[in-house]
Amino acid sequence: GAVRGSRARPPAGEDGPGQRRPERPAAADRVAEHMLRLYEQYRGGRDPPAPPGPWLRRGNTVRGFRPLPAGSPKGQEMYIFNLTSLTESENVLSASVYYYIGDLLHVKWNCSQPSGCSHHWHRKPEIQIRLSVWTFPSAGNLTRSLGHFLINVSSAYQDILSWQWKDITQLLHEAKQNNELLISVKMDLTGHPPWERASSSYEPYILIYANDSAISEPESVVSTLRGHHHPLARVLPKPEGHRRSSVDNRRRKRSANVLLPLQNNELPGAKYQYGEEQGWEGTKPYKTFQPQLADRARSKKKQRKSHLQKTQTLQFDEQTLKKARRK
Amino acid sequence: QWNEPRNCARRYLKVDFADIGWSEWIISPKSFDAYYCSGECQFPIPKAMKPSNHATIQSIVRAVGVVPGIPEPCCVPDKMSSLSILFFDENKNVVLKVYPNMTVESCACR
Repeated sequence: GAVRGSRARPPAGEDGPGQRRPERPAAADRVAEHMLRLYEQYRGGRDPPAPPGPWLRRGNTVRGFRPLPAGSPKGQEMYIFNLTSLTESENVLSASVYYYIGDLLHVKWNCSQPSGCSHHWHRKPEIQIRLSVWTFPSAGNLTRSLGHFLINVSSAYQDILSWQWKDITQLLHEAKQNNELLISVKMDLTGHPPWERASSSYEPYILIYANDSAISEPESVVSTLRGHHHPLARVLPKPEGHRRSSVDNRRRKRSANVLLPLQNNELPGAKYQYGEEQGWEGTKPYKTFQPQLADRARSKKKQRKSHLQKTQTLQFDEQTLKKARRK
Repeated sequence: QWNEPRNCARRYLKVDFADIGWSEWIISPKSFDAYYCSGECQFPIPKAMKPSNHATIQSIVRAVGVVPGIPEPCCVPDKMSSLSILFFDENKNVVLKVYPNMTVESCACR
């Protein structure tokens, strides 16, 4: 893993330098707040914010993950994230851990001034955060490290912010490739008192930007909601089963509802077979028609060509239609 | 809306996710303007209904009546736009997805 600290950067729309608050913002759920802000940006038709890091592509999916409630060994705070809802069709563009370091700052209140209280932020001179990402062991698997980062929070940062982020895209690619989507993030302070687990509002969270290639498939809006959403499951069959049965139905219909040539507009006597690569193609009777059709097409092609250049839309005058009706 | 001309046109439809039982996991939007297409694509199909060449031919074949059983072309969505939906996944994590083809922008005879 890299050994360089990320520069402080707030979640999208977060307070910037000069907007520091003396108290923690009253956010009930930081990840929900962050996601809602992203949603507003997407919905407003504005260019959605670029995900953190060098990943400029935005994709059509953003997932926010809260840590599972869990205990941890003393002196080393561990957060477990269940990322198993990431689907195979979701190509991860960017992944970041957001974490709160506001507790590492001291606030000194000065109430001696006649105008009232003012506050001053004081930073500990050198704080080093070790952030390590591990796979969380599932049945038969052992824990293994995906990478770790040493993040320096020093006085060099003049505009230090409470929320910071760290890009873990490469780590997540590896975890996804190995289907190890239950991961743990450990945070500890080197040479300082142990990292204390924050209240749920200030726990780290993971944001993943992805491009879901399956989103344009039929019923994608339903298939992404399958699983625990019982009201839907009651009304609709599961998409996979549905798809399979609808394919079966189509097959049955193709074989059962055989129409006469006059009804189905197919060439009389033609039998069609389906080749995986070639698509639908005619057998011999169809092929015998091809030269005639090709000749006819060639002779008419010249006549049509000049007209087609003028317009690509077919137009019919009343006389043509009368002729057709008479025929 | 049936007082309006019966030609193929976009009609107003607001979908409330609560009405279809999806509000339990969809955080936002609560509802959206989906619209729908409805109306006739009778011969001759006006250009305003943006008939495809195929629809024009089908309409003529039907009007002429040479091939029995050919229906008139269908009034279907032509241009559609996407919709961003914020919802909970099965693990109660928040997901934002941009679903394509959720709102009808215009209709056509096809």
